[in-house]
Amino acid sequence: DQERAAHDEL
Amino acid sequence: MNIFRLAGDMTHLMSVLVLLLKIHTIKSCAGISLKTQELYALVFATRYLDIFTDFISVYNTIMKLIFLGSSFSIVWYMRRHKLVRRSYDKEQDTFRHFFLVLPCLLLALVMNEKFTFKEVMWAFSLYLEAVAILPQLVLLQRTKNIDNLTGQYVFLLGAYRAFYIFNWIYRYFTEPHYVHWITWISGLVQTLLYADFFYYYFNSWKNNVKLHLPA
Repeated sequence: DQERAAHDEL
Repeated sequence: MNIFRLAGDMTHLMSVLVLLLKIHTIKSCAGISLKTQELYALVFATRYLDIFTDFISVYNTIMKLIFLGSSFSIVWYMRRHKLVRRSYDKEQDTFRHFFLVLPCLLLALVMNEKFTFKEVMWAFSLYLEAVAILPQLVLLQRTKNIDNLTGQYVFLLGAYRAFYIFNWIYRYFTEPHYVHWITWISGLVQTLLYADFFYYYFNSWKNNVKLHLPA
């Protein structure tokens, strides 16, 4: 399953 | 990273530096709402929980540390520093920020991208940031003459999220699967809350008169 994209914004 | 997001982060950084400059150099927090500063410290604390677990980039980590450090030190200054706290307008800064925190928490429990602690805290921090400026805007309406640094601080704080909206539009069109409704709606609401401040701020700048918000 697609690795949950960590929130990359501040 | 795109130019809109970089502009947004730099504007946000400048707003924090303007506030720290004001508090650290003239040892005054006149016109600044402690409630808003406490809400922002909570926003960063709940948003950056993953600062040591999910490494994104050096830039991302450094900026998170700056925002965490500055927001907590501003709260400390306004609460503990003997000179600064004397200029805090306790009687005027009466917004019950607890009534902002609770609804945001309840909403985050219902509306989140995934029902995990981190995601609920992420959603909570977005909802809370959208309304965190309210105590400050209320205080500005009660404060008769708003000094320049305070006006610039609020202006920069509003402008940074406006840049982020352009960043979200840009990323939506350039990155497949980039959809974050919670972030987008919270960011839009947040920016709209500044609309009337921007209007009066722009007019005071255009007519070269002191910034004054109607009660």
